[in-house]
Amino acid sequence: MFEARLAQSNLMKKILDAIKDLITEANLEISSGGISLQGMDSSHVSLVALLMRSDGFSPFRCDRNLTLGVNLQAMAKLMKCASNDDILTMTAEDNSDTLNLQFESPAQDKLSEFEMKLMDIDSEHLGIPETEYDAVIRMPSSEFQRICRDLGAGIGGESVTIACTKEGVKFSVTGSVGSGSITLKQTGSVDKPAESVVINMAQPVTLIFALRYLNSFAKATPLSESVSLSMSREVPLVVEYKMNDTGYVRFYLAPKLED
Amino acid sequence: KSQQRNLLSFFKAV
Repeated sequence: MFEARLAQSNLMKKILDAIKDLITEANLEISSGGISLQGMDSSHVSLVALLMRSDGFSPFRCDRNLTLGVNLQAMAKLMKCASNDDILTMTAEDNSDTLNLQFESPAQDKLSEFEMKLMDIDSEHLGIPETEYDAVIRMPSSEFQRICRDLGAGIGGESVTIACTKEGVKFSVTGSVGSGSITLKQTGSVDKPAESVVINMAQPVTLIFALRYLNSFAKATPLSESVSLSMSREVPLVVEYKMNDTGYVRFYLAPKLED
Repeated sequence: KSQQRNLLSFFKAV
């Protein structure tokens, strides 16, 4: 038996909206630690890793580990039937082929119950090695979203070069219209951590990435006020959105090679 | 032009 009660349906809506365009179906792995998910996009260039720790739910019950194969697009549509502040309760029996979703209004005067069919998903689980990154940049998530949008839509760029030095982080593109760059400097004051740009750097690093993936990752912006970019030469970029202290959505993106 | 790397060349299936 699995049961997880989330105070706000809104969080699950935001998570699904953040990942459903990149991966359309995935296995939700349920264990006593919480709910996790890992999935690659169809071209095997990027990977999503989700963790919702059990302490983010009240209650959370998992008698034995379960793998729930879910069509994320369908689940996102179903979640739209919940109001943002509805209490979400997910339940599944062991060996069940359905996941039950219950939405309860805060005043407890409306109860919606849905049964979602599960599917068998044959997915590869990838081992992600622990990495010491050359540079970790934390910035407001809205700023990251804005930069990705502007460099994509404004210049028509396909690839973005991200160069991190002590001075700051520079995003450059060359596109159909011309070329451009946006540089963010480290902010002096850290009074408001969510509004700061903080660079933790062991050595300068420059990498090239497909901009359209970064724009897709930015759909997770509503999940967190800040985002971190972790970069090392010759390894995938990690874009992480933390959900308070109860979990994260991480996106991994393979770099491009300069010819 | 730059060439897109595949994620599977970095992470192994477990």
